[in-house]
Amino acid sequence: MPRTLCIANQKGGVGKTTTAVNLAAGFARAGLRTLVIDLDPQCNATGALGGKPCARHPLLSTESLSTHVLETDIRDLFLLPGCRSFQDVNLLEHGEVAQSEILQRNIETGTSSFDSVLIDCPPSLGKLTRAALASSSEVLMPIQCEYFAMEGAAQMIQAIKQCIDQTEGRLKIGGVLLTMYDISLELTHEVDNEVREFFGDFVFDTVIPRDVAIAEAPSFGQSVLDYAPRSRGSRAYIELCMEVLDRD
Amino acid sequence: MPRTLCIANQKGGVGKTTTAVNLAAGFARAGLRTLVIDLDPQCNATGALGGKPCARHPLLSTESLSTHVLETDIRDLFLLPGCRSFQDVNLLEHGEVAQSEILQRNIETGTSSFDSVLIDCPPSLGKLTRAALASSSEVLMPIQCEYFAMEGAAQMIQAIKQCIDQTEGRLKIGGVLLTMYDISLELTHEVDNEVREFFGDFVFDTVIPRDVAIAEAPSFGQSVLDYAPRSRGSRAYIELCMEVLDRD
Ligand SMILES: Nc1ncnc2c1ncn2[C@@H]1O[C@H](COP(=O)(O)OP(=O)(O)OP(=O)(O)O)[C@@H](O)[C@H]1O
Ligand SMILES: Nc1ncnc2c1ncn2[C@@H]1O[C@H](COP(=O)(O)OP(=O)(O)OP(=O)(O)O)[C@@H](O)[C@H]1O
Ligand SMILES: [Mg+2]
Ligand SMILES: [Mg+2]
Repeated sequence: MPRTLCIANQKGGVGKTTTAVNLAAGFARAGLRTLVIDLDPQCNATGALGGKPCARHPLLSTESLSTHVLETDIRDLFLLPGCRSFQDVNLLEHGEVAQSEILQRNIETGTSSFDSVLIDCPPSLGKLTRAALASSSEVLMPIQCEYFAMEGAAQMIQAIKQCIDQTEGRLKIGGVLLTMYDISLELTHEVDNEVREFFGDFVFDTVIPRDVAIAEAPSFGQSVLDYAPRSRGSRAYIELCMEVLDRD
Repeated sequence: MPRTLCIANQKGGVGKTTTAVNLAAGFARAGLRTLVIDLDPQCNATGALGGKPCARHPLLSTESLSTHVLETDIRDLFLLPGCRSFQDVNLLEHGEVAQSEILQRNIETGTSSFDSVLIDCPPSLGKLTRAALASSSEVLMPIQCEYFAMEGAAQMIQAIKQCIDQTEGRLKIGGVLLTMYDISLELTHEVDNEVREFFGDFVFDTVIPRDVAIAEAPSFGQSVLDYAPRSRGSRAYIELCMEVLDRD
C-alpha cells in the first residue's frame, strides 16, 4: 500500500486542489512515483494537471484503474482524472454502501504500483469524502486563515474521528496546513493562534503564503514548482514536501 | 411570494455566504423586510449574523417556519438558521423526492411575510442546492476572478437551465457577481474578460473588491455595512444592492 494522503476540508476554497497538485509535484520531484486522484466533480485537479475529465468516473468502472491513469508533463507524476457527471457523483453519494466499497476497493487494489497517492476531495463531508478518508493512510487538512475556517473545523475533526474508528486506526491525521497566509493581516495572526491552540503539533511549521503565482499556474497546466520556481509559493510547497516526508 | 434570491455556485470559497449576508443587510437598510435562509451545513451565514445552528433543520420540521425565524442585530433583517446535523443533510440529499418537496413547500409557504429572501447554498450541485433553485425567483452566482472559476461555470449554468425548465420559467438568472476583485492582478482582468464574454449582460457592473474588512466583519457577528461603513467592501455591497433593486 502506498502512502495515501486524503486532502480534505468541507470548507470551500481553502486550497485543497492547489495543495494536492503542488505537493504531488514535490513528491514526484523527490523521485516518488506519485498519483493524484481527482474525486471532485468540479475536476479542478484534472484541469490543473492538463488532463480532461472522463465521461464515467474511473473509480466506478469495472476495468482496472491502470487503464484510466494518465501521464502528466511532470516525470513520475500521474493523474486519475475526475468526472463531471452527476449520475456518478449521485451514484456514489446516494448509492448503497456497495458503491463506496467499490470506490475503496478500487483505490486500494489499483494503486499498488505507486509510492504515494494524493486524493483531492470536494468541499463536503458526504459519502465521496468519507470513502476517500476510509481508503487513506492519512488526512491533510488545508485551512485558510479566515474567520469561517474555525467554524467548520470541529465538524471536520468529528468526521475524521468517525473514520479512524471505522478503519480501526489505519487513518491518522497527517497534518493541518495554513494556506493563503498573509503576514500583513491581523486576521491571519488571530486565526493562526486559534488553529495552533486547537490542533497543536498537527499544524505544519510550513505555511503557504498568498502568492498570485500559485493562482496563475493552473491556467498553464503547470504546478507552481514549474511555473514560477523562484516564487514564495513554490518554495513553500517544496518546504512542505520536505516536512511531510520527514513526518512519515 | 417575496423576491427570493438563491446565492449559489458549486465552486467553494467564492463569496456566497459573504454576499448573502451583506446583500441582505443592504436590503434591510433599504427598508425591505428580509430573511436569510442558511442551507449550508457549515452554518457560516448563521454564525455571521450572530445566530446558533439548530439541532434539526427548520425546513424539515412540521412546525411553521416562523417558529424558527430569529431576529438579528439589524432592523428588518431575520435569519432562518442552518443545521450541522448530517442526518438532516443526508436526509435531504439522499431522501426520496418528498424531502426536497417539503423543503420547497416550507420555503414557499413560510416566507410570505417577507419582502425579500436570500438563500445561502453549500458548495455543491446536490439536492439541497437544486431544491433551493427550484424555490427561488432568481439565482445570483458569485464568481471569484481566478482560473478555476470558469471551469465550473458551464456546469453550473447547465444545472440552472435544468431548474428553469422544471419550474416552467419561474426561476431566472438574477446576475453574476465578480468577487475578491484585485485590480492590480493581471489574472483578475483575464478572468473578468472571460466571464463577461461568457455571461454578457448578466454580469453586474458592481464588482466586490478584495477587502480585509469584509473578512473581519463575521468575527464580530456584523455585516461589513455595520462593521466598516466607509470601507471599499461596504460601499461595493451597497452599490450592488442598488443595482439588484434596479434590476427587479
Ligand atoms: N497560496 C495561495 N495564494 C494565492 N492563491 C491561492 C493560494 N492557494 C490557492 N489559491 C487560489 O485560491 C482559489 C481556491 O483554491 P483551491 O481551488 O485550490 O481551493 P479548494 O479548497 O480546492 O476549493 P474547492 O472547495 O472548490 O474544491 C484558487 O483559485 C487557487 O488558485
Ligand atoms: N471581497 C472579499 N474580500 C476579502 N475577503 C473576502 C471577500 N469575500 C469573501 N471573503 C472571505 O473569503 C472567504 C470565502 O468567502 P465565503 O465563505 O463567503 O465563500 P463561500 O462561497 O460562501 O464559501 P463556501 O463554498 O465554503 O460556502 C471567507 O473567509 C470570507 O470572509
Ligand atoms: Mg478543489
Ligand atoms: Mg458559504
